Amino acid sequence: LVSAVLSPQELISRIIEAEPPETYLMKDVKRPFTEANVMMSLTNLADKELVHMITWAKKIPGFVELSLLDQVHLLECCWLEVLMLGLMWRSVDHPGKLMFSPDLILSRDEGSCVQGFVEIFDMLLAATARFRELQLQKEEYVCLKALILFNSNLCLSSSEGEELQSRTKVMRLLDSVTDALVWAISKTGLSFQQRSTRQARLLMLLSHIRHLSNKGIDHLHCMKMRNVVPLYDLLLEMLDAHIMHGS
Amino acid sequence: TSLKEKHKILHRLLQNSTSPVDLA
Repeated sequence: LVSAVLSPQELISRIIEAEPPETYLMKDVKRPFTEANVMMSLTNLADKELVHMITWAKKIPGFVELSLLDQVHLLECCWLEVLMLGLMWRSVDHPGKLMFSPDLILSRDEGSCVQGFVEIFDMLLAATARFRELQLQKEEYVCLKALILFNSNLCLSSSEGEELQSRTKVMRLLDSVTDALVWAISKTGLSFQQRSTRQARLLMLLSHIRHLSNKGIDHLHCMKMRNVVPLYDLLLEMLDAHIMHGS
Repeated sequence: TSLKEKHKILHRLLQNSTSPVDLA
């Protein structure tokens, strides 16, 4: 495994290099803000980000060494968590707002026109505020995102031969990224006790992000069922795959 | 790998050695 021969510092450098570019909506949200207009903008953006996410995953050291089936499975399980963590990272400097893209920054009120969205919006704002309090560093952020990817599903494909090897690789990749996170935290100049506390606080936020992602999937599924917004291609495929895994 | 899996866009993008951004 390539990640096994990299030092934590080298691994973080590679993960930072893998970061996707900023994604722009490239057009104004239609006014007035209606449920359909906002959802159309959010799903357009998600579609673009998903394509970048695949490139990102392929650049994370070790990912392409997994079986293709496991690569597919991991991404299908974690895509909304990865999108949401990216959203939180971008929104850290915009208290009370969510920066979906540099040209789409929404306040709670603007998001409230979408039925059922306020609850998710508030949870996203709360998690973002927590990252703000913790003064999340970029090195820590990229490690958390890679951890989400490799930790997205324990139940990978069959447990025989090549597939078993792939699952063992996922566990080793998780260990490598965890070591990288520990290294990133150690740079902050905290005491041993404070470093352990910070590590725990950061990792505990991942369970909130998983919860948020599940809420978001349910919400998007509901929007699809109500025909509020048409979903196409990759986003539709990722939503359907998540619903299938969930069921 | 099932036929259904092979037809997935995600599957194709992961397998392609060129950037998925170029394909999108």
